[in-house]
Amino acid sequence: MFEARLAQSAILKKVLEAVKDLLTEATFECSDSGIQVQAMDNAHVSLVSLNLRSDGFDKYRCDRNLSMGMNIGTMTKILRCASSEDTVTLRAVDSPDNIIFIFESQNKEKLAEYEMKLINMDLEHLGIPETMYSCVVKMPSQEFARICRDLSQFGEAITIACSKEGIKFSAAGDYGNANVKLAQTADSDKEEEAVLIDMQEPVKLTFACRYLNSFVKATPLCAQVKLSMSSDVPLVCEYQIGEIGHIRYYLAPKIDD
Amino acid sequence: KKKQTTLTNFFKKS
Repeated sequence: MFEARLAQSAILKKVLEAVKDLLTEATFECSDSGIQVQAMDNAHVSLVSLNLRSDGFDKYRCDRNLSMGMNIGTMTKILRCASSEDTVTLRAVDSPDNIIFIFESQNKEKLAEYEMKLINMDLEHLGIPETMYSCVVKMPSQEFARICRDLSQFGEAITIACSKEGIKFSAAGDYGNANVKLAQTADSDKEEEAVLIDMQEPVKLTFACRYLNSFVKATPLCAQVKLSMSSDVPLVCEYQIGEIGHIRYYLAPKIDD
Repeated sequence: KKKQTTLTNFFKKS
């Protein structure tokens, strides 16, 4: 028996919105410690790594480890049927063919159940080595989303250059070019508005806008985003999910041909 | 001109 309950479906709704552009299907691995998803987009350029800890749920029970293949489009449609304040419960038997989503309104007067067929999927894990990154930047997630959106108008790729002084985003295209520089905040009263740079060595990397613009769909999950970069390795873009876990996106860089 | 790499260039399948 697997059962996981969240007092408010809002978190799960936001998680689905944050992955639906990149993934068509994904395996949800459920164990005693929580729910994990690791899945690449079809082109194998980006990877979503989602971790929801069991202690972050209001109720969590997982008698046997389960790998449930889910269609992300269908799951997104189902979550859109829940109000943000509804309690959501995921339920499956051992060796399940289906998963049930149960939404209960706050006043307990409405109870909705949606059953979704699971799909058989080959599990393909990527071993991601522990990496010490040359630059780790924490910045407001809305600012990052804004910069990605603005610079996408100028080119297909954004170059991120990070040094002690700050972080510079730039894009160049047929019609012109653009760049946005953010300095490290001196002393920000509000943690959420801070730009913090932890730099060992300066880095300069180029990434496709299309993926960055999918990652920023996670913005409603967290006020800050963490970007970890080293030369010639994939970017890690991380959003904390309240007290329950995190979503990390990995993105392969563009390199000189 | 830059070329898009894939994650399998960096991470091993396990």
